[in-house]
Amino acid sequence: KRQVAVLGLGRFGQAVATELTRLGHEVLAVDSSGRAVQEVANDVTHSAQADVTDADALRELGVGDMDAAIVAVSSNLEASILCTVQVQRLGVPRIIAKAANALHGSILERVGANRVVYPERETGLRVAHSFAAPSVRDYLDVAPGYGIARVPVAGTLAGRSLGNLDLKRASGVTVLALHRHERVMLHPAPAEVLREGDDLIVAGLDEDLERLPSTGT
Amino acid sequence: KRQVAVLGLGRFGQAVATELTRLGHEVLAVDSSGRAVQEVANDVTHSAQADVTDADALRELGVGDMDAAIVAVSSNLEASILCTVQVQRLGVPRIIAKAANALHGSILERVGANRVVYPERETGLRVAHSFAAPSVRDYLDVAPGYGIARVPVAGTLAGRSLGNLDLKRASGVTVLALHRHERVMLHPAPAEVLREGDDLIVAGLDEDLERLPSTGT
Ligand SMILES: Nc1ncnc2c1ncn2[C@@H]1O[C@H](COP(=O)(O)OP(=O)(O)OP(=O)(O)O)[C@@H](O)[C@H]1O
Ligand SMILES: Nc1ncnc2c1ncn2[C@@H]1O[C@H](COP(=O)(O)OP(=O)(O)OP(=O)(O)O)[C@@H](O)[C@H]1O
Repeated sequence: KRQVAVLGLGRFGQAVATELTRLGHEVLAVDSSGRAVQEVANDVTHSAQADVTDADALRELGVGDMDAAIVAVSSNLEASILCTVQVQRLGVPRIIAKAANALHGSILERVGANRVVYPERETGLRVAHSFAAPSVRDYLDVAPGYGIARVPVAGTLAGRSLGNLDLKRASGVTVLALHRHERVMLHPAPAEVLREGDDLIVAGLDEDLERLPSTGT
Repeated sequence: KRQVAVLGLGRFGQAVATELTRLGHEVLAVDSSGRAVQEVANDVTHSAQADVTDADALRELGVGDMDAAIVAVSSNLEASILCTVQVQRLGVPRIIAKAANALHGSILERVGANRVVYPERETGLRVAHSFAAPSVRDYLDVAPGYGIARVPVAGTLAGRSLGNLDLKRASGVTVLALHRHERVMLHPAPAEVLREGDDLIVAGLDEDLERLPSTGT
């Protein structure tokens, strides 16, 4: 389990901080807005109100001893860059930073961010991929033109067995796993009968994912 | 191939519009800002400058004949809601809308959005999952506590065969696919020797993904 500082608690920072805590890590969540801090206080390990560009404040909060920091301020470029610089100077080994655009992101990489995320752009790309295949609810790209998708089972897919559906022959996609309630079956058997509410995890070319039988949603 | 209207060309809308075009769909990209329209003009099928809350403008642009619309304005709640209402009234069968928060999203669902996306929150959740497992560069959640991840091959993983690595025994994760340059091998053979630059696609419990051998990045 890691000690992580999440600096900035907008929608992105708040989601990272609370989810990391749920996953069992020790999370320090910081924001200059008291309201933002209050909103997450019950869902993170520690929370504090402070200016994340202030080196003294960061040092006092123990950010220098953390395994990682997530700089989650992005609409204020100066604050985002300053914060990243301070965190890097404190010796934090891993820094993930949110960027507003490619130029901002390249600057963050130069001043110490090991990884830069672009929430709006990355989500836009995913929506384009899952949109094109209406049965797809989520998407992980593996290679250009090839991906893994989550297909909710509903409508015409429910009640049919995997062997009978034969997605590989019908659409060219391979079924990797079946998710039913909290259970995950890897390489499910052809005899398995699909039920409404199941999720199929499949792999295939983008154009094959598009040709999956519509689940009528 | 579908006809899609992307209404609003911020970072999210711009990414959706250009990626959908790259995937071969017919895309109409609309924004009230001339500069935003100019920025995508060469990367989409059609682009137009208009107020996306204006029913007449939408009708004239032929939005009513489209297969789907993506409402990509979110910081202006009123514009986002009005636009969704107008698009739904024009009879567009599928509407995806970006929301600023859960309340905004529930309103959009009530006025016609079939699917609502939360870019900052969704990316925050993904970062939390891939952060927790430092070898993971991308993540698709399959079930609570279980996911599919992309692991770049570098450092200590390179030069070893899958059979020799035996990730299933060492970390409890299952290798689903190997991505090398533009090729994707599903269920790669144990004899396959990993090379720097490969991507492994693996499935496993979140805590097992965290225990994957570090690739030294
Ligand atoms: N210097 C600072 N010190 C501490 N917190 C800050 C500082 N500057 C901004 N913040 C906080 O960072 C959070 C995120 O700010 P940001 O400007 O990135 O908003 P945003 O882009 O709308 O975020 P998101 O897209 O994640 O919702 C806000 O809650 C804000 O109060
Ligand atoms: N009524 C409108 N008609 C047309 N375009 C609009 C209208 N209102 C806003 N827009 C455009 O929508 C785009 C996205 O606006 P939004 O307010 O969602 O910004 P944003 O939240 O920063 O977007 P993103 O997060 O995707 O970068 C902007 O380019 C803006 O010009």
